Amino acid sequence: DRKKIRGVSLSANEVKITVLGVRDEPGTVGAIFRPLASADIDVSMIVQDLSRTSKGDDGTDVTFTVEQKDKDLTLKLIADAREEIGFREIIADEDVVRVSVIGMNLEKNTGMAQIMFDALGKEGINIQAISTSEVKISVLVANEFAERAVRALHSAYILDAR
Amino acid sequence: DRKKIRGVSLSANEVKITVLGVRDEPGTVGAIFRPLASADIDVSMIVQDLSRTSKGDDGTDVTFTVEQKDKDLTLKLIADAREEIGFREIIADEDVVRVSVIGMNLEKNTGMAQIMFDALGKEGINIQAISTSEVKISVLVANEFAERAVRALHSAYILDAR
Ligand SMILES: C[C@@H](O)[C@H](N)C(=O)O
Ligand SMILES: C[C@@H](O)[C@H](N)C(=O)O
Repeated sequence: DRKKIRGVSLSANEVKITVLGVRDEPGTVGAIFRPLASADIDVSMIVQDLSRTSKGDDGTDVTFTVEQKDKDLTLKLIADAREEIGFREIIADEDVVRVSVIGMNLEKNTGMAQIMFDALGKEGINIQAISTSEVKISVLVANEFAERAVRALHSAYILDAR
Repeated sequence: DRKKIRGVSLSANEVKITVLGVRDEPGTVGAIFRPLASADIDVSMIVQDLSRTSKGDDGTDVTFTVEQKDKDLTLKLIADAREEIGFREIIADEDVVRVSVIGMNLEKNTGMAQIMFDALGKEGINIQAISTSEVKISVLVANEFAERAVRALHSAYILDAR
C-alpha cells in the first residue's frame, strides 16, 4: 500500500542549523528556542536523536531548520544565549532542501519509511537528517539532489501512475 | 494561541533503539529499516540529527522506537545487517516514554514547541530525543517522568480549563 503516500513535497528555503555539544540537562532546548520564538522566527523541523546516557557527558546535538532570511538573526540569538544553553559550536548549512513524503497513518508504518530511504539510497542521495510523524516523513538532503529526490520518490511510491 | 494544542498523548510501550556510529553514506538507513519492515516490526519515531559534514567521518547516529515485544528481534536483525549498515554500537533503552503534544499547523510555530520544552525543563525533566511535525511534537523522556510530564503540559497549554 504505497497508496498511503499522497504526495512528495519540497521545501527549498530552509537553512539547517545544528547546535553541537549542547548541555544535556533539563531546560536547555527551552533556552535555544525561547529567543527564537520571541523574535517570531519560524522553525520548521526540530530533531534531536541522543542524550547523555547514550553519548557520554560531552553534550548532545540539536538540529532545526529556519528560513534563509532568519539565518543571521538565529545565529546571533543563539550565540547571545551561549551561557544559558551551553554549547560547543553552531553550524549553519544553507545547502539543504527538505524533502517529505506526505500521507496518513504513517506512524508505525516501517515499510513506508523504508521505501523512501531505499529510493534515495539507490540514487546516491545522502540523508543528513530524518524526522517522522503520522502524516509526514521528512529528510534533509543537499540542494543538488532536490529534483532527483522528488523524481525518485514519485516513482517509488508510484505517484506518476495515479 | 496555546489553543492550537488539542491534547497530550503518552506512548509508554516504546523502546528507544539508537544505532551509534552508522556509516554516513547513501543507502545506510535503508539497510537499517529494510529488515525491520520485512519482519513487520512497527517503528514509531525515527530521528537523525546529523551527517558527516557536521560531525567528521566517524559515522553518525540514528534513533528510533519499537514496541517492547519487538526489542530482541530488532537488535538481532540490525546486528545481522552489521556489515551492510556499518555501525559502532547499538543501544536499547526500555526506560523511556514518548510524550507528545497534538494539534494542527504546528510546523513553523516555534512558540508551541518552546512552551513544551520550557514546561518540561521547569519540571527538571530531561529531553532525550525530539521530533516535530505539523500535527505533533514528540519527545522521549525517562519513564519516571511520565505523569509529571503530562500534568505539566496540560497546565502549560491550559488544557485543564477547557
Ligand atoms: C539536549 C536537551 O534536549 C536537554 N536534554 C533538554 O532537556 O533540554
Ligand atoms: C546516516 C544515514 O542517514 C545515511 N546518511 C543515509 O543516507 O542512509
